[in-house]
Amino acid sequence: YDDPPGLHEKTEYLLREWVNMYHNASAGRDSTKAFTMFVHQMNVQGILKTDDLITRFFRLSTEMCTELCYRAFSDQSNPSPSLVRAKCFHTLDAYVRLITLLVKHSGDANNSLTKINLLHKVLGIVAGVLLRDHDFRSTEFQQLPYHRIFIMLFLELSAPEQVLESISVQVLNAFCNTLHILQPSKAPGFAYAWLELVSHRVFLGKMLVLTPQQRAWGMYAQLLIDMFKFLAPFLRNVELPKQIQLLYKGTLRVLLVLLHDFPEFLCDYHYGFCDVIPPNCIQMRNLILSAFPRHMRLPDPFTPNLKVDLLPEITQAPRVLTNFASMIQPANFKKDLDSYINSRSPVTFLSELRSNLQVSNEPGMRYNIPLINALVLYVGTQAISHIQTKGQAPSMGTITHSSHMDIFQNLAVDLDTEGRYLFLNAITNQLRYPNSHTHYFSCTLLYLFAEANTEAIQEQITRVLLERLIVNRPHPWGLLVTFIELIKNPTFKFWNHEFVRCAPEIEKLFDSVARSCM
Amino acid sequence: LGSDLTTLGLNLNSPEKLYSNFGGPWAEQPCRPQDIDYHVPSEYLIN
Amino acid sequence: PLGPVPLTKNCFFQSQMLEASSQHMPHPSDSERLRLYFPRNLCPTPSYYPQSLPNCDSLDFFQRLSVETLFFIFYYMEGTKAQYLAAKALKKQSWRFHTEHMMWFQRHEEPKTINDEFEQGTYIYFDYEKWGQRKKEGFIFEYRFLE
Repeated sequence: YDDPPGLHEKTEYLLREWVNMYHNASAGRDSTKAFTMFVHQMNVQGILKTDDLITRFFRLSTEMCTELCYRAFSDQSNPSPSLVRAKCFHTLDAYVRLITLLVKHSGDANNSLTKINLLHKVLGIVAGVLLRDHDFRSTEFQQLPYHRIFIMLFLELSAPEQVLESISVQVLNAFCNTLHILQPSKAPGFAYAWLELVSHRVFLGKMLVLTPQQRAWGMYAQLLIDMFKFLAPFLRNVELPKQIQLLYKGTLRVLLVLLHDFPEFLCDYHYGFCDVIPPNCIQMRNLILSAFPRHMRLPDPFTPNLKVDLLPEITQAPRVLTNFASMIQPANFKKDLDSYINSRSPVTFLSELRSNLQVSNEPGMRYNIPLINALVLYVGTQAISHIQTKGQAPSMGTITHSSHMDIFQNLAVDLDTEGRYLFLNAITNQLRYPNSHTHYFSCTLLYLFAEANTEAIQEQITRVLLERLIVNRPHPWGLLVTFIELIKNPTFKFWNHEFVRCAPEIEKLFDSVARSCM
Repeated sequence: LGSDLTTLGLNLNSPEKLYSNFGGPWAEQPCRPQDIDYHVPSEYLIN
Repeated sequence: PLGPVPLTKNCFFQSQMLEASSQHMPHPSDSERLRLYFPRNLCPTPSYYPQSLPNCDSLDFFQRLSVETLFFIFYYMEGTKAQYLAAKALKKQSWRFHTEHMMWFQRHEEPKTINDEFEQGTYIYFDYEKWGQRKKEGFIFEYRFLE
């Protein structure tokens, strides 16, 4: 870094000075008196002269603070973890206060740009020191100092003060950027602290409640997707070593808080989440799909003669804040798709469809799952608007004999077991609370069952529903309603199928569900 | 089959929001009032 | 029907790093200000002890606490929601906080003098140094020190 000679010593001197001033009783309220004097010292030492020197000062200070913590961890004379923590926090909290005051007082009071630029700089420096430390120390890496710096800095910058409230969205943005850079896939040694930060009660409140017009929801969704992406390979194999199990269970807790407090958030971003959650991670996906708007009262799925298509919300399209249409690539495939939907041409579209979805011959990895998800939702939403332009509503009668249903039936017949499983999952992921997507895809799944030309397809549809029903709660309303319809409605001749009796416990399970329905 | 999510220490039937007392991803209990930092009037910071 | 997918080398590295950091998990106190008097090093009590009292973060819960308890919470759990709720509960019982003495006062009888600046009379106050309630006669409570 070719630091100018003497800078390291100056920084160490200043940091030591500041820590003493911060803890001195005369520091004044929020250390403002101490800060006024200290800034003078920084000026005398020339630290604030150039942007480069300020950057070096923060990097050296961060390194010194973390170095002090590593020494405290290895200091055998300090066996008690709370004493080690107190020692680390003695310096870290002072350092955080210095950063906070520099951010608050940089530029004039209403010049938020200088404040935010300085915050981005400092967060970037701390993140850089963390990543280098993470790579250098590998399994010796310790998250504590970085976790403390980030959370205390966030809490200090969340104080109810005018100057901070005027930059609160930018502060959130800066922290989300930093957390995205430090996502678990990039710094697995920091993953536990990362989830603590992302799910801290003040952070949740700021991101999901206090920021107007839900402007931080998209940033928060991105952070959850970062976590799902990290967990995905491990969850995909249902092979959870203890350390992964710990992180998975922590993530479930956070999702439960979101389901309870912010179901609309999960409703809006369910698509993006289900795109990255592995298809076999049933319960976590069910948790997300079970969310429904708080104002909505869901009829009991077991209500006899429940008339789903008479529910007021059943014709309303849910908000889906992911641009799934843009995920249908390449462009000429999307062009052919649109053309087929509109005019059933090119005729070759259906016969080539499977090859567009297949990416390898590796069992278990043959298909482009996000593409299948996007295709299903895109074709389905096109079908719904097509039906609605005819002044009708989706039903078993109105969804048939259409280019959209051609595509779905082709997929049901033409795909192999793996591909059809992913296709049926994409449909079943839309079975949520009463809305037009739930209704359309519920009818589609039942229609595919009724029109299937082989029993294998009907069995697979049953399996896809069943594997989501036998896991622990919660279960999405649309999933229950669809399954009950399948086993209740004689049109589907469900009970005639061999696979219903393929094993005693399966038969018992169907009977128990049937009894709850009747 | 997943796990019983009602045993994770969250009161899922609470009429109140959970997040303001959320103890974190590994906490078996919600935060107690003495665990939650609060911006109290500065005169209260006597120590 | 997806079957397992072999983990990549990077996944093994990630799992290894995670395993190492699971040895020093974040502690709840890492996200809280340093507690001078009540560090949160939870001593595990038998599970049949009440682990968290229902409704314990509500004002009416605090209003049922004794005055001594409220003073204890106010002086020993500073900067927390507990201190904030204890102060509210004390005010509900007509205690008033003197911001210079940093003590709580309660009128013992109607003050002899009241004007725009102050009131004077006999008060009960809680002395946190000697830890007890005391009576003070002829005390002048200047309103500028009323919180």
